[in-house]
Amino acid sequence: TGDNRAKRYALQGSRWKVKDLTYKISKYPGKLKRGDVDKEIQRAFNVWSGYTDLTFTPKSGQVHIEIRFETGEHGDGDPFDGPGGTLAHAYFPVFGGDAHFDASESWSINSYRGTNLFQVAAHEFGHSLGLSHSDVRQALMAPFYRGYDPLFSLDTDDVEGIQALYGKKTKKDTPSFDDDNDDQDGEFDESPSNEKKTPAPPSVDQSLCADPKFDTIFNSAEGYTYVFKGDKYWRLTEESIAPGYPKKISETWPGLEGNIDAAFTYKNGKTYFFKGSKYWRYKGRKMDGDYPKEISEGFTGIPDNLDAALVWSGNGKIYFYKGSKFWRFDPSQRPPVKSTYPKPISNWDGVPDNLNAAFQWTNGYTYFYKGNAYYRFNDRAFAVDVTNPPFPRSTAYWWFGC
Amino acid sequence: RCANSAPSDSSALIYLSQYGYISASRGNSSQLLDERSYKKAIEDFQSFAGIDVTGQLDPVTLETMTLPRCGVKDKVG
Repeated sequence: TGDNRAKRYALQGSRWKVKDLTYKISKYPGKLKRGDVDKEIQRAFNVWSGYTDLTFTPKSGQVHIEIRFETGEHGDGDPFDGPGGTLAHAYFPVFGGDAHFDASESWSINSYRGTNLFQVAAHEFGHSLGLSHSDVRQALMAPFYRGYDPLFSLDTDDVEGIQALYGKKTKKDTPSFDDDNDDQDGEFDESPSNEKKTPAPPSVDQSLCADPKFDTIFNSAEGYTYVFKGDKYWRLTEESIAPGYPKKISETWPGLEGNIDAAFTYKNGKTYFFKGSKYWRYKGRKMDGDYPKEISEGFTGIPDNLDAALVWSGNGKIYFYKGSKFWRFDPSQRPPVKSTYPKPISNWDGVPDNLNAAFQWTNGYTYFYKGNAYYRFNDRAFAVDVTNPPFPRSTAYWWFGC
Repeated sequence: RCANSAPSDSSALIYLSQYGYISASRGNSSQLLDERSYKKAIEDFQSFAGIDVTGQLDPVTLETMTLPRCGVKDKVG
């Protein structure tokens, strides 16, 4: 209430009692192929099924949500107004859930031209499911169309809204959303052994115990976890630091310098190392081409002198952290970094600024490191995990077996 | 006092009514709206849209009212 009310999603007050919903497109827009419209509409529904147990199945006959492209007055007393202005509207569950799109708009797919069908449809289906408009500007459920976003993803405000109505996702279906590890519901934490390394045998190097701050941590494509510090590196095992380390970085990764700022292994199996204004790409231990190159050349929109980088378990996109800011990089999109970045690291609730390192461990969790401590991130809550013992925890004790 | 009816005021009135900031009139009668409620409706819209809350139909507010958007009300009773 009042102006100082926190900005957030709004629930209209009704929702579906069932989660397996059906839909049909009764009237198509003129200029797009029906098959393309079908795909975009399903994709728009998938936005919501990615974070809940809702399912959306196209069928003929009696359905929950009917979709129509109409012009002007179309029988519901809510006439469309031609190109621009009102693009579409939808009815909340208690009013039937149907969605109507203004056929006089120039609907487009994966294009900066026209009006993006997928994004508008995903918004309208939010209404069909019971969400009202949000006053969080970057939320999908904000009332204004913000143009084609090749890096579209739901804002946490949208996720919180839909999960307030239909609960969190418990069933696995699409791996592209939350790597839904059942352990993520918190019991995983009650048994600290999952992360507690058994004390390292005396033959293991103890220097990381004395000063557990390091430059970067990453998983190799083979699934090994490495910690870099200065010109040395250690391999971590499930329980502790592997014996026989540290070794020289340059012995294992020929051509790679020490004092690396950040590193990650992408789904293409290649590992990227960043230092100052430069980056290297390796396939396993072999440099994968003529490196180093300029970060500005290969990662347009990403700054030099990074603090950390990771592939986030929540959406498989690449995140870079520097100072109090972060950038999201999606190599499959143009531009790979949206103009709304950088954003404040404080968006990652509980994660501190000026990080030392970050990575997604083989257990699917995302970890952030700063000084002698580390934080484990809960992707669904989009916040540092609330556990007992709480985070931040001692890196030396939990990761290096000290 | 009824709101002064400069052209932008009447289209703004329709907009604010269409999106739930002013209770919609039946359409077959015009309503007398006191200035304070009208100003409050503009402030609510400005706050929701994330623009400066001035209570006036300033250029930014009028511009925002022309942006393409969803037809569902922002304020749902």
